[in-house]
Amino acid sequence: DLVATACEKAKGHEA
Amino acid sequence: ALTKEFCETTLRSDNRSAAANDTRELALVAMDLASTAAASASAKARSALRSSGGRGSKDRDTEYSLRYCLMDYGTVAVVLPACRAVVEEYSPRDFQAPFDYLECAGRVMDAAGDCWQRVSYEDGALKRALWNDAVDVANRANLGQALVEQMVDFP
Repeated sequence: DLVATACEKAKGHEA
Repeated sequence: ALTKEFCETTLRSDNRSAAANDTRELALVAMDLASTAAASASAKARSALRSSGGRGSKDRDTEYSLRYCLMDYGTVAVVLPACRAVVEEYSPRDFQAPFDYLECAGRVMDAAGDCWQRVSYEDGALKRALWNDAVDVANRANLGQALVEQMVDFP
């Protein structure tokens, strides 16, 4: 699903 | 840094995520959640500042951190709705520069990060009082930024 996919990509994002 | 678990738990706490069609819609949800967290953190900081007695209280560090975080939460409250409007308008067919959309998410993050950084230097009672809220606002702003980057396909 979209949330899981987006969160996999967002993982580790640092400001 | 964002964890997958934080990202999923946060997004799924809002029902609109399940119905989202693209990352733009998920970014809007994340931004709304950041807005809610900033409003709640701001109300708590204001109340703590009031009960600290304001100027002349014994714990000046706490007082100043509360005051600076209030400024930052105020900035978040002003910038977020404006940024939301920018993200809402996004269409890949506009061929607008990615930075035109990324900048506002960065500005939200800057404000949230300023409070987070200030509180991170503190310890003891002050940190216990402010830390969770500051982390929550910063994490949600970070999530919003990550999703806006995905929206414009920014590596």
